[in-house]
Amino acid sequence: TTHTPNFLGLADSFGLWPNSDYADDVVIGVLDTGIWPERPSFSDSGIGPIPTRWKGTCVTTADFPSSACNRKIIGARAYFNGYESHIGRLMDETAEAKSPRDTEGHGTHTASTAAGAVVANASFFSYAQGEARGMATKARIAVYKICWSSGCFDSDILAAMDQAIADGVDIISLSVGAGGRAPPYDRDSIAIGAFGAAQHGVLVSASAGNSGPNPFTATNIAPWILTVGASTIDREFPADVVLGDNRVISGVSLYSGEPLVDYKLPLVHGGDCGSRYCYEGALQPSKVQGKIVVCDRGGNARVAKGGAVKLAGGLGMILANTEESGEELLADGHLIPATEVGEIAANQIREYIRLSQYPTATIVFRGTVIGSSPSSPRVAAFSSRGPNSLTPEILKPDVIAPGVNILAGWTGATAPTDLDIDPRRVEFNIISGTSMSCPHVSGIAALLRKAYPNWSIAAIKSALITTAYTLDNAGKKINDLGTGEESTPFVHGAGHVDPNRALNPGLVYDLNVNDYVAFLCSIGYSPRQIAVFVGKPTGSDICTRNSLASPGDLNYPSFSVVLSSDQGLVKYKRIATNVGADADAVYEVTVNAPAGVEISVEPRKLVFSAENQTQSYEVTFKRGVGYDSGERYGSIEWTDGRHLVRSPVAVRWS
Amino acid sequence: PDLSDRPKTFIVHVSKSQKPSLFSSHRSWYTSIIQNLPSPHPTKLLYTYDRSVHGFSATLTSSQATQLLSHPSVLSVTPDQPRQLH
Repeated sequence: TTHTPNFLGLADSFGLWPNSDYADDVVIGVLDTGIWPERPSFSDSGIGPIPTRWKGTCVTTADFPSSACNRKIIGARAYFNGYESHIGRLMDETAEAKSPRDTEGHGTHTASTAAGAVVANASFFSYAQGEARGMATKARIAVYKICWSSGCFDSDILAAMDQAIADGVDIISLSVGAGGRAPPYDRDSIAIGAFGAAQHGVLVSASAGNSGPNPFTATNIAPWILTVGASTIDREFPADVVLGDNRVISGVSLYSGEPLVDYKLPLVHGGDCGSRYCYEGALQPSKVQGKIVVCDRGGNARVAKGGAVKLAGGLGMILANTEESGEELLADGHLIPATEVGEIAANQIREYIRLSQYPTATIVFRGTVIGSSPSSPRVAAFSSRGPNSLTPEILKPDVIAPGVNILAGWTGATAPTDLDIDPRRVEFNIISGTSMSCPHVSGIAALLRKAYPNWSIAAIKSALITTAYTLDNAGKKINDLGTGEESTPFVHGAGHVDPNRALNPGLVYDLNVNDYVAFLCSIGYSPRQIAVFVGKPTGSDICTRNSLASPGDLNYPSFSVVLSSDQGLVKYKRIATNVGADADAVYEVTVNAPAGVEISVEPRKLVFSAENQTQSYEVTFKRGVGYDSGERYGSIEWTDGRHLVRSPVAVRWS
Repeated sequence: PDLSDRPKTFIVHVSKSQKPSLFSSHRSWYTSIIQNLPSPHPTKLLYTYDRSVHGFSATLTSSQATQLLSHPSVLSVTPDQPRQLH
């Protein structure tokens, strides 16, 4: 990726990169659409021999020769038995080869984001130009292709996870999941497989989903998974609409072809020409020819709208957001001169068309602009959100990370727009999704794994969560593009990841597999249900031996509390482990209680006299005067003067 | 054939440690389990799992999947679900 390392504060001279040796020898298993190994992001220049502990291998097929693997790509396999069982045998291997080769692009993008090598002068048609780097440039990549043209099936995902654990990966990066709503843990193969990974010390970092801005949409939300939402960075690709009355309206685009004529063109709305969403074949050429067409967002792929306008004889396209996507702007490499505008601007343009006798417009493309955007990060409208639909006492997503307009490697098989009429092939593409934020965090987790080989996966998660930040680069609370309002912990979790601070978190909230079993007991799972996770019979006393008073008592680095008229008081316990450099450390608490909720912490001081020593405390959340509806937010912060260990607090009235 | 009960993929979670010693491998045990199911349709073992989960996936009819639930070592049987790229 270009620029996101800089936005994340990663540098060669200090912090997590040099202190982790760029995750040298750490292996990230990327479960995705495969890889295009010839991309320069997968060069193994300057990387040492394959770690001797590695047990994986690269399969060899006609389109994936042994030379596809090197000291960077150290494993590559493909899983399609489940896929073939659903869709029938893959007969035409020219269309979809049974190999790890990525013919879609998504897997090449995520793998290069997590662990791509340094590539000079990367760009997408000169957009986002710069030095591209993955988060963990020396980490090794093991590719497990689990997604095919018609989907990714649980049976293949589990087979890949099984093999990844056997091969010896350290991190599994999984930008895949349910759409819309999370299945119950014991019916969710990703949750069950990730539990198995946790039993083997493998951290699963997963995308929260793209079903925002509706609440209760976060997926991959088991507490042993690191769940990642998506946010913007301080880079934009402005492409402004200039209306006939000379109003200038901001938009974004990655269009790179011939410019529009240097005078304004007639402007029409797709809804007046046969299709408000501009479906291919639905626009009437007689009404579109030679004009710029406004197409409402939704219904079909954003880039497909430009393709439809082009086929109908239109010369330009304005992608107009609706209430659903609000002010979220995703830059696309359109096939014709086109730009996307936010909902407010879109309404202005629609009104201009309605009220003008001869509406006209043009589009001015201004390239790449860094640092001047209104504020960043902002949470993407599409990023799936909490509250946690399965266990409201566990806050999800955990963190947010860059996932909007991310440049990274791309397949040589498919156009950047994925349109058949697009003949272009690119080394890098710019796309958006929680799929893009997830591998950022997977790579950062790999850096922490290298820096602290003895830390548990829960400690790595805790370091990322308690050091996340919630203020944007203008010093204001992170904004939510889904609402236009301040974001909340139900939207951004603990906040935006801060890799350098995660290197030195001071305290961590540790957990082991028995704690997760206790969690399953606390949500009422039977011994038989729990046996599915642990893979062996569990006696009827399993929940006597592993107990929590409530799921909120799981030693999680964040707090999610449900208060009601029946339950006006909730108590949670936590155990903090001193992982700071000083054996002797005294931490004092600061409570930021939301209005209407009383929070007390006991004790208010934690005194440590040894490294890895633990101290416990109890938090009481009490309904205050006037609180009888809605959601409230605060935080609990421990500091020794050098470290700030921050846990978000989200309270919901039920 | 009863189209409402045509074969689908199921993921079968098994208590791994209960493998009878007469089977040399878990794979042979799992194969035996599904081969002993009543068979209007042939069954097919797709994968065996040993680390992420314990068990196997197989192509079965719904009635065969239901039958499996009465096997003493089977913990759970769930239909194979499609997921999506995010």
